[in-house]
Amino acid sequence: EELINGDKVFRIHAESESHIHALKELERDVDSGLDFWTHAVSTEQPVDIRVPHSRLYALKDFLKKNNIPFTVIINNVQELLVREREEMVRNAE
Amino acid sequence: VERQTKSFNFAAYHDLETIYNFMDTLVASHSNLISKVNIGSTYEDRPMYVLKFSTGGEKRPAIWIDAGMHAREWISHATAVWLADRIATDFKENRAPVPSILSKMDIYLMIVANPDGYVFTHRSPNEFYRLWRKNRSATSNPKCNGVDLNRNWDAEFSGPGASDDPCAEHYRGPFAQSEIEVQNIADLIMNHGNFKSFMTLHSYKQLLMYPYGYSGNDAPDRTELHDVATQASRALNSWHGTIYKVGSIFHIIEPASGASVDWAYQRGIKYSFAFELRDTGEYGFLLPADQIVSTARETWYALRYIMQYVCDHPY
Repeated sequence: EELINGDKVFRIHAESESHIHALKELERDVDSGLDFWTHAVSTEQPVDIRVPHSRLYALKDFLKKNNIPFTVIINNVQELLVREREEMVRNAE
Repeated sequence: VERQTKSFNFAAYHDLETIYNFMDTLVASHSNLISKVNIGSTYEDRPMYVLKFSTGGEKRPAIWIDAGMHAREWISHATAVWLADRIATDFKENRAPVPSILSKMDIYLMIVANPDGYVFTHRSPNEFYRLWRKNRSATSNPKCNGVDLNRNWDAEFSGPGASDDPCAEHYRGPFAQSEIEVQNIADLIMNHGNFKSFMTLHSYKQLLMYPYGYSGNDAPDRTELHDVATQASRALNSWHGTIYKVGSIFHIIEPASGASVDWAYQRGIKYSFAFELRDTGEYGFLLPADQIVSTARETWYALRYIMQYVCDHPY
């Protein structure tokens, strides 16, 4: 079972073209393990990324280094998944 | 085994088998109105079904609605299940405007446009991947399966907002309509030849969108499409006050080439819209099941407005 305990979802607010450029570069790195739920397109649209626990510090460092503001909108994705699966089991019963 | 749609739990997420069983039950309960059309098979050889709501006639003007093209967007499948039941019961109980719409047009509703991906999102415990988006076809990279079905249509394929990397979430595939799931839907629509509206249900944050996705240029019918979408979003808002943003795919979500709505519009289906249903904030792709029915109902108000408009504005 793939456990994603500790995965968070970041909402990133690009404020300049250089932020967008940096986020696009990040997205191109397929080894990063990041799951882009929305993509870096403009300063008007936030970018949501599911971040594996093992990548949290690397991403935070990256964002801080590039001065890109972000918030955490889901603290632990696995918790939501567990809740959802419990409900599925109850419904199946 | 006695089966009844009225005992079906619409406030729950269900696996593919349960949804397919529900479709059979619905068809059996409304055999004068609904038929189940098998439009082909998926990459992993699962059948693909469309519910056809029709009061008769050959190749009448028709409305297309699909859900679940992105596997993890479970609220879209669940909404489509509820919609199927609602259309059937509104017709049966002669509740406006469904009977008058169906007296002139057919409705095709596809509840699960990406069955392989949907099954994959339910697999457990060994292959659990609830947040899978694409289908499951093999790609040029043996480590990365799957093509994003909403980047695979023959609409400026390989343009902006799609990736040529099989490992990317929005991998477009090797060529336009390389994916059997997309080809099956495209074949049905082209062979029919008389679709007047094409609507696709997705989920993330509340948006109602129209072409184009591949370009920031205005579509020729942009003004009318914007007005229709604005009115539809007001109808939707009347239920819970949910606020939708309205605009072109390119401008209000992101550039997206190879998208189904652009494909439909480019083939003359003027009233082409994409919905991003409520599924946001704390719950990306994990909307609590107790919000399914309210989401479905508000979506129905928007769809109903658009269907009525399409019916009243033949072209």
